[in-house]
Amino acid sequence: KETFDGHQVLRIKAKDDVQLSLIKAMEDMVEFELDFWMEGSDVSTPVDVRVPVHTLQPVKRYLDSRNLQYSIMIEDLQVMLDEEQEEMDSVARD
Amino acid sequence: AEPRSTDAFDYGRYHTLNEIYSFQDMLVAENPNLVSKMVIGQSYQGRPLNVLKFSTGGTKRPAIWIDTGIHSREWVTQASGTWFAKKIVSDYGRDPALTAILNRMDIFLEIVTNPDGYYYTHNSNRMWRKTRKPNPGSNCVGVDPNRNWDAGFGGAGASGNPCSETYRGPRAHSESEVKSIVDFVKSHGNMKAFISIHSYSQMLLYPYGYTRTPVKDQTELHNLAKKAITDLASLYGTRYRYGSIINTIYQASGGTIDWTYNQGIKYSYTFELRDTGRYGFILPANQIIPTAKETWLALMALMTHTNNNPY
Repeated sequence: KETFDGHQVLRIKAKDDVQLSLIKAMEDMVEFELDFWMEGSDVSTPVDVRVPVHTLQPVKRYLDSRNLQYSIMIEDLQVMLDEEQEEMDSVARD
Repeated sequence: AEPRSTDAFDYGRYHTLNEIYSFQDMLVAENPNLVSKMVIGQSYQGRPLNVLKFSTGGTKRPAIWIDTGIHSREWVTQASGTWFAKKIVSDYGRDPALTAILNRMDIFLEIVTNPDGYYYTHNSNRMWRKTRKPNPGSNCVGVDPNRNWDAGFGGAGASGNPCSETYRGPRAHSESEVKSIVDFVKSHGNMKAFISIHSYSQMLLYPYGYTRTPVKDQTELHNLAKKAITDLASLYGTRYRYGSIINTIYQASGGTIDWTYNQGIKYSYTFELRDTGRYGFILPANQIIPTAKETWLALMALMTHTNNNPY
């Protein structure tokens, strides 16, 4: 079973269309291994993207160097998945 | 410990594929005069594509289609679909609005629209979204079943890279999970509403996603969407955005409801359920029933309008 230890989901907010296109360009950067959870069509819609732990630093460098504002929506995805699985297991036990 | 009846089924937790299949069979067995199960095809890995039909008689009556789980990781949608199925049988004969709908129309509900993907999320990769068919010439598996429809197929808003989460597939309707619905809708020929349910981001969307050209029924669809999300918000205050796909969320080609609208199914909508990003696809199970209940109010608005405005 695939695990996601240390994977983070970042919420990126573009200030303008130039920044939006910089974010969209990330879709083609296969080396980042990004999983876009929510994409935005304009600056009013944030972009949520799951980033594997081993590409977190280069991704954050890319964002910082282009002054792209982001927040960490999910700090460690595996922690949430473990909670979800634990709940399913406990209900099944009951 | 399988529940002995759909009354004992726990709608407030996430269930495995087999548990949902068992639920469907129990619901049919408990309501033989209202519910039947149709198998409209098979997934790539050979799993049945089950559709529950809710009907009070007639043949080829005007009908409403609802599907959940086309993107397998969006677990709150399959869970809500299960709750909707029970709600329909519980309310028929009690709720005048639903009874009026079912006295004239049929409802088709496909709860697990991507069973291979859903099984895979439970056993291998919780983040899986696509189908599970291998792509020749690539190490990457799966096609995005919401980019595989013959509506703007191949245009901007989908990827040609098999490793992308929005890979459109080698050609339109290449995925059996999609083709089975296409064939069913065409053979039925009397669908009047088509509602495909996703998560997350709390939006109610109507065509188009592949072009900025407004649909000819834009005004009616927009006003109906507003009424639906107002009803939804009346329960817990959950705020939705609404509008056309391309103007509200992003450009997407090969999308489900663009194809259904182009087939003449005027009331074509996509939901994006809870939440707005605190949990995303990992929505806690304690939000399943509230999400299903508020969404049901919006579904009733869409279905009542469809029933009251025959075309």
